[in-house]
Formats: sequence, structure tokens, C-alpha cells
Amino acid sequence: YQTFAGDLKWDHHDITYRIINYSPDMESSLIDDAFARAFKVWSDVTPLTFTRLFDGTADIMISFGKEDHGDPYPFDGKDGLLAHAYPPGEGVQGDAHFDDDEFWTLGKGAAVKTRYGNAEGAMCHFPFTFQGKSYTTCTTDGRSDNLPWCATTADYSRDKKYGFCPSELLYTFGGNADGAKCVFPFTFLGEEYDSCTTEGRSDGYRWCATTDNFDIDKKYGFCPSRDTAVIGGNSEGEPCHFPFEFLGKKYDSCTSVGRGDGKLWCGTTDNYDEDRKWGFCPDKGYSLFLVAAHEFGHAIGLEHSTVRDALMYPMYSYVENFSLNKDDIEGIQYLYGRGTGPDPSPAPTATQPDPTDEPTPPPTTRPVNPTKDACKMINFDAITVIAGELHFFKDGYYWNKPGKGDEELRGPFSISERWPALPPVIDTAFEEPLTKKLYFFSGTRFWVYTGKNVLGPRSIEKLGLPKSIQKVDGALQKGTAKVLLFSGENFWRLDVKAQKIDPGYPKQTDIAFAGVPNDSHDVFQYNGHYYFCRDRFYWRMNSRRQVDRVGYVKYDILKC
Amino acid sequence: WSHPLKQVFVTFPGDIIKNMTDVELAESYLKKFGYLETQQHRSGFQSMVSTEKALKMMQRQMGLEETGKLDKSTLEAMKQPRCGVPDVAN
Repeated sequence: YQTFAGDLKWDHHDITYRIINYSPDMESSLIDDAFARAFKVWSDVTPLTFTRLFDGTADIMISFGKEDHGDPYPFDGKDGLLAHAYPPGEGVQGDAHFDDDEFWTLGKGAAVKTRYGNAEGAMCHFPFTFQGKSYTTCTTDGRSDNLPWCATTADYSRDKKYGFCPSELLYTFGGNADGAKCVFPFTFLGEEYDSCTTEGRSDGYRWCATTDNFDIDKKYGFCPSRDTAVIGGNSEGEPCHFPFEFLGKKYDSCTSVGRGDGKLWCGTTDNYDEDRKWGFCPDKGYSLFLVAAHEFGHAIGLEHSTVRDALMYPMYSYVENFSLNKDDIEGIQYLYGRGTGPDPSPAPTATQPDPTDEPTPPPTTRPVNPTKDACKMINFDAITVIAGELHFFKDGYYWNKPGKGDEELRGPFSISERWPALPPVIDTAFEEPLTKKLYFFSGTRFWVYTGKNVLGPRSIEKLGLPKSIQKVDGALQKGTAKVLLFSGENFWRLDVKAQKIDPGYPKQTDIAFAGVPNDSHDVFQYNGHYYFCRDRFYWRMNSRRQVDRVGYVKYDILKC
Repeated sequence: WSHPLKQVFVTFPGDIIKNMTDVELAESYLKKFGYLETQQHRSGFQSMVSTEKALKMMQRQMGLEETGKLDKSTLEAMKQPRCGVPDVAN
């Protein structure tokens, strides 16, 4: 491994990041998730924490751009350079830029997350069959409104699970129209447009007006790329037109004829020779997660490695089950030291709880690393009440606070000492009121502790949660046998006894819990109130589901 | 035997032209990722830049055989998708 000259590094461990804009290639939630996972690669092995900011200046400002994108190092169109990042420091230092002439995916072709339909936002399943025909892309077949859709299981006829694919007819992103769909035709500088356009912009991004007249209303958004859209060329966003004619010959599929670099391309009208409209055909694309993890390595102080299997090796290669190479870990720990959390280690073999077991009191816990101050945390991985005490989880540690009074916060304690099977990052936890079983969720897995006995990890899919869910953000107990599990903008009701999600779910959080952020990262119940946390703030809701207070977690709950 | 197909290359509108000779590509790559610059910096004379040394450095970085020549595997490596941060600090 190599570090930058002078061992450039951050002088603080609570690093902030901000996503300035999005690529049209993937749904913003997938991009958010890819970046969050990429940061976690590094926070898992160092004492660094990464917190997302939604405005202002963050240590690491993340953006997508094409060619000349505002710094002295232009990108070079599709392939070649994928991204770059600057070493730690002020200003542009620490920032990461991604070339939006690339096709950003999760590494295995278009990553298409659906909206609406009946699949709760699941990813498209390619190929899928519909009326006996196999589809490898979204299709408008079977619809009269021209909206592209896909099945989210292999067989639509059998499962009837579907959702709509990204399309400007459904929504836009960025801009100033709150994601409204395009309105066609629209007027811009006196001209009428029937499709998304790059006119009027120098950055090559396709946009549309979301009313019929941009000149009057000035409302616009950027067009999401359809999975069938070509990349680059001069028809970005258009689908291939098959057959198309090129040098007098008809082509029914993408071809590399005419190019010296072997890349597949297609015409986007029926005749390339006349119209000269073309683009590259969608391929597997580049994994945004892997490239981001590499770039964030630069942003926290690592230069390129000479170890071919290291993440910091300069060339891109796709790996399915990624883990950091020893070289990467040694490099970053040379700069920041080891994580103060537990080493990643396999969870102990699950043991069946003995029903005759008495609930065991929590083991004696002793504070570790007093420098870890809960009051300095911007937010927590999870907050919940266990044995009547409020518990705050963050990066391998937890603190607790008695339920009543202003008694001081205790901790930090090591999660691995008290619950050895758990990973350092806990997304959600709750205590089942009757049996006092503790449920812990991390990513797509969960564990159940009964005293010292643990069951798990098990996949959250076993509970009936959809595959598309990356993590459970929060939980609210409903009586003694039901728990609401929150993820993204939805929530599900878990029947704890049956260990199954009840029918009729998910439901939308913003409908059932109006007035709280629908992207809360912690949801918990405390002293008869529901709490929804975003960033450093909480929204408190009473039993009539009215928001009766908004405040700071740090001051109002932690009493810092 | 059929006649070999005559390969026709077209200049596509809007394409970022990358029609460079292998030597041009190598020179641009070595400069962009810091190999040539380092050589310049150390020697102090631009005319003293040794492409062979720069190539060897690049081959070492990439785990290739250090021939100092623009061989096929080196050229292939230069065409691979990669990060834009220079390999050699500047």
C-alpha cells in the first residue's frame, strides 16, 4: 500500500460526506446505498465514522460529472477513466468525482429498481417471462400508456409481481420540480420538445420541463435513464432502433462494426447513414459500490497499491463478494489505527434457547474507551429501550440511560462483550415485551437473544420482508405481539409469535405517520412516544400520531 | 477461400476521439498517471526523460513483467478501465 506524501490524513475521525447530485443510471436510493456501503468498507476496519450531510460543506463532497466537470482533470467519455478523488484536506481535497459517461450499475448490468406496481419497490428480475416471451429489459408490451415495466420475479404469469421502470413519463430527479414527471410537449426558448433534451445545458445531462412551458413556469427535472437507453454517443437516453441501417447493411442487434475499439453500438433511428444518431449499447456497467469504495480510500488517505487483489489497485475489476484485502487494511490502519470496535469474526454457532432458562441479568459491563463520547456522535446506528433503559448503539459500542429522570448516560460499552454474536453496526433493536427476547437487525440479517442464548443470524427474508430491503431502520412495538418494522419509506407489521409479516403490508410511513421524515434512520418507542430520527434531530409523536415535538437527540434525549 | 472482410472504421459524431497510435497512447498514459513526470522531475531535463524507465515503473506498479518495452500486455493494461488518480505522486 501507499499513502500520500506526508501521510495526508483527516485530523478528525467523524468524517462527513454529501452527495451533490445523482447519475441517471440508477435510482437515487440505490446510489445512496452504494455510497453508504462503500464508506462502511472503511469504517469497519478503522475508528472512522462517516455521516451524511444534506447541505453545507462536508469533508467528502461526492458528485457525478462528464468530461470537463469543474476541476483540472477532465473525464474521457465511456470507459477509460472511471472516477477520481482527492486526498484529505480542505476545499476540493477529499472530494470524489464519478464519470457519468460510464454506465453505473451494481456491476452486473442495469440495476433497475421499480416504483409503484405491486412489488414494493423490488428490483427487476431479468430475464422474466410474460405471455410466453422472455424479456431481458423493461418493456412496454402489454400496456397502452407506453410506461416501461418489468416483473420482479422470473415468471410474471405465475407470480404477477411487477413494478414500473425508470422513465421520464413517471418521474424526474434533481431540478426544482420535486420529482414530477415530464410534460410533453414542452416549450423551451420558444421551441417545442417532445422528449428529454440536453439543449441549454453544457454538462450533457438530459432534462425536461414538468409543465408545458418552461419559459413561463421554469419547472424542470433531469430524466432518469431507461435500462434500454444507449450510453454516450449523440443520442444518450434513446433506445436502440432495430433494425438500423449502417453503410447500406441492416443490423438487428448491437455491433462493433465500424469501430476500432470493439465496443458495441447501435443506431437510434432506422438509418444511421442518413441520421447519424447512435450510442453505445448498455453493458454490465461498472459497480458504483466498488469504484466508490476505491475512491473513498483515496479520500481518506490511501494512494494506489501494487497488490493486484487490493481495492486500491488502480484498475477496475468486478468481484462478487467483496472484502478488503490485507494490504488495504494495513494501509488504512497505518494512518488511523485499528477500529476500536471488535474485529470482524464469524458469529458463534447459534444455540437454541432452553425454554426453562431464567432470563439472565445482563453481564457486568464496564465502560471501554472513555474517549468515545455519546455527546460527540452526530447520530446513532440504533436507539431502543432494553430492560427499561434507553440504549444507543454506534459502531461497536452502546450507551444506556435510565428511563426516568435525568440520570447520567453510562458507557460506552462494547457490543461484542455483551452480545458476542452481533456485528458492530446494529441498524435496529427491540425487546419483545412478554418474553424479553431481544431482536437485533443488521443489514439483511437478524439475531434473537434470550438471555445469553442467541439464535441467528437469519435472513430478514425469513420473516417475510422483501429481498429488496437492505436494512431495517427502526421498530415500534404494537401491543405485546406485534412490531412495526420500518425500512425506507415503508413499514411492515411483524407478528412476533408467528415470526411472519402480517398480510396487507408494507404501508407507506408518510401516510400512517404524517409529519415525520419518511427517511428516518432510527425509529423507536420511549415513555409512550414514538421517535423518528433523522440526522441529529428527532420528531416525537404522541399516541394519537400527532407530532408534538421536534428537537435534538443530543440535548433533549441524551441531555448533553 | 473468401476474401478477408475489409474493416471500415467510421468517425462517430459525438465520440470522444481516441484514435491514437500505440506510442501516443502509451505516452499519454505515462504522463497522465505520473510516470513520465516523475522522471522529468528527478532528472530536471525534459529531454532526459526515459520512456523505458517510466514503462518499467508502470509495469512494476501493475504487476507486469518489467521489460521497459511497450509490449502487448502493457498496452492491454493501459486500455483497461481505471481510477484517474495518478499512480505516482506529483
